[in-house]
Amino acid sequence: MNLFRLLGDMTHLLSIIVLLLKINATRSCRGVSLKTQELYAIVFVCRYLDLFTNFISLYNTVMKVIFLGSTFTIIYWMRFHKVIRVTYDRDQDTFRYQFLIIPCLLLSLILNSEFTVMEVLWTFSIYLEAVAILPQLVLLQRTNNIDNLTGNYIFLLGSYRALYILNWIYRFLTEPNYRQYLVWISGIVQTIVYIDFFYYYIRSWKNNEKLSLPA
Amino acid sequence: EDVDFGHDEL
Repeated sequence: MNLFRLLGDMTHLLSIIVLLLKINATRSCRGVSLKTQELYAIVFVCRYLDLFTNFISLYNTVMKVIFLGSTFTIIYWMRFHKVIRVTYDRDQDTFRYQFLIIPCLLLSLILNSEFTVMEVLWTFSIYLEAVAILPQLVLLQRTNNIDNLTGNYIFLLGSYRALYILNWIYRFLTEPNYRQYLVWISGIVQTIVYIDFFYYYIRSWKNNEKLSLPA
Repeated sequence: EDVDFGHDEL
């Protein structure tokens, strides 16, 4: 565990807390993509199957449970909470899951480090995480109504990815034989996905304007 | 072999 990894995980955790607080405090999930949240739920379930088979540390176990629990809480609120679900932008959040899930699944069947159920699902989760934010970004662009908290949520998620890249560089330099090419490439792709958003986020912050993405 | 690495990350 190095500082970049810890900061990355904490930023990831903070992003989810921001989203939970926003939805809970405003009783509204306007601007939040249920598709992205459900893709993250798939990512976490597929990746954390090893909760039952492979104990790494108490820290890892606790964080995994928090990520799973918080994501399912958000999905539950957006689908079933009698006040919150009414505020969901159902008609705008139309990105199709299969466009992301099927290519990632096929890729994980071809490109993996071991052809076992656990390993293929783990690899699938790595690929899917790289693109899971896309429905959220599309929704933002469509509604063009980005409140600060939703903007901060996405900014924190992007920051978490950038910190993970620093973590990999640090580990590569300090741990002998540390290599994980599939994770690195997916992680870099995932971070690139945020660059456009970062540009507009920082620009709006510098100009003290409300964040909006060009159509 | 990179199986052991990465699985210790979240």
